[in-house]
Amino acid sequence: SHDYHFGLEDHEGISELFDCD
Amino acid sequence: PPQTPIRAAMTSIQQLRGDLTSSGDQPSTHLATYFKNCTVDPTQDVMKRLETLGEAFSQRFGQAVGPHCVTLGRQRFNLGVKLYYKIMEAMLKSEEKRLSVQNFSKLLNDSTFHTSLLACALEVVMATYGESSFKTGGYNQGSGDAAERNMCFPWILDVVNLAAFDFYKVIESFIKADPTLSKDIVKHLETCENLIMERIAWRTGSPLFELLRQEHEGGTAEQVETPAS
Repeated sequence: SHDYHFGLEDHEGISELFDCD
Repeated sequence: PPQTPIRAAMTSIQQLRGDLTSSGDQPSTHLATYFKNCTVDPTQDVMKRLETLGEAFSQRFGQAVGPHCVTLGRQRFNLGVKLYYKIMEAMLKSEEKRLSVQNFSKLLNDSTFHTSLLACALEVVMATYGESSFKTGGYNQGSGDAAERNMCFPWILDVVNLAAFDFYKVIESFIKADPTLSKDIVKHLETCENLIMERIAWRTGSPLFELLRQEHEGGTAEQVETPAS
């Protein structure tokens, strides 16, 4: 519904972004 | 009736408040279960952090708008807390599905994660109320009233003492976790994202430089350029 470009891959989530995987 | 800027703003506010009506100002049963499943239960730290940041936010809101508006700041903060819990739960459900784990102890005990998520929720609330709107022609350079200029992004980062680079990490996951966000709010967050990427993350003291240094020492990155380059 909006034009935001999602750049994260499927294997990347909030856990990886905060180095908690 | 024809859409006007005022009507659009009122609709956005009603939608935000409506979406959060069923969300409590405490963690839901489901979210509380995620907390309890942690090796170290983060509940007390979460509550303490909200208490401290709630006080800081209300005071700074009052300073920006006027002393009589501290209560209004508290109302904005409380709405932000509801959104923070709602998005956190959605993110954890998504991570549970993706990773097939239920123990998020490390993430849920990471103060930077909580502060980033809360800051993003507060930015969404303030943008919905037009209190963090960017003026055409650049940020913090508009001709709006003092309150608008004062509370424009990255004002919130200063209030909660958060590095822009850490705020950046949460934006995409936040948008993914809340499909009900309006186009205007998504656009607002995208503008914040671009500002961080283009300018704020490169300021002196940014944690980005330490990360680049570590990458370089690991021998995997190319020569790191200076900030000026």
